[in-house]
Amino acid sequence: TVGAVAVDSAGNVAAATSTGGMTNKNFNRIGDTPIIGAGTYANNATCAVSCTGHGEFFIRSVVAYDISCLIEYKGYTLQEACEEVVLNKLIKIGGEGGLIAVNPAGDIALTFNSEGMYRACKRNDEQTILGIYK
Amino acid sequence: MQNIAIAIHGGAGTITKNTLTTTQEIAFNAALKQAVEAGHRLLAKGGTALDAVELAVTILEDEPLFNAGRGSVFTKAGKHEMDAALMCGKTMAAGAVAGVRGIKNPIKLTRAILEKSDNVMLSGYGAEEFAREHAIEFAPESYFYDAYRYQQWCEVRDTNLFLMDHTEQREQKFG
Repeated sequence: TVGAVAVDSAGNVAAATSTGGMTNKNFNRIGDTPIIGAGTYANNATCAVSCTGHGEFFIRSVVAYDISCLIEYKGYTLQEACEEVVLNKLIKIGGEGGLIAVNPAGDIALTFNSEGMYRACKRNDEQTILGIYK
Repeated sequence: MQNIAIAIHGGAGTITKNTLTTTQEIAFNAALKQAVEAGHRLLAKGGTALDAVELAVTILEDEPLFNAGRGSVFTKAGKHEMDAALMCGKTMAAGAVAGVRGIKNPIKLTRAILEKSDNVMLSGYGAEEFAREHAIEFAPESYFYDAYRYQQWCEVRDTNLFLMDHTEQREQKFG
């Protein structure tokens, strides 16, 4: 799975996710990627999120929208919301994976509970950050 | 001044120092850098977030290292089925596809659905028909073939197991 989130110079956010699914998947199984709110979500009032991992768990937890809700209704920061969902809620049900998120202020969160996640980000004129391992 | 920012991912899983060679690590980092910096350049020129995420994901879809687009894994039937989604935070408009085959860049199809359809999510043959009507590029099966992905599939195709992105094939799964 691959994905991207961004905020532009007008303060608008967007999210995109694309995947080939899981090796040996059967019965036209689909994961969280194309389900708006589960694997992909964007809202200028809160954040933009793109997920990767074991899709069934992300669907059950409505991960991307859940993060948006924690920001909107509970006043969490972007980082707090991502950690609550990925490092607490998902782990409790055995959901492995992670996500990337950005908010209209330009904050970025790269949160995962697996051993690694291929990731990169760049803000303003700052140096590009690349990461693979935990 | 408004901050501009972009983040990308190329999948998660059991990725450790032991599972990647130095050469592979360099290749992954180069592909990630290319995608994130292309998206950032677009934002720096005043481009929209929607255009930036579509561009970054298109670049990642074209890279066989990642499980999407050209690098998509094999299904039980030995085919490639892809899913994708795109959402705009300003308008809350969204486009999504599930289970499409032969589409070179599924993310471009989601953009067409977002902009030219009253629907949010299309699947299978219908989504492919919509793609043809909107001149979305298709690619032959050979475009999606990758020897490493094929080997991954061969190891599990006679079982009911399925594997996540970048999942290390641990022996106990096949006992």
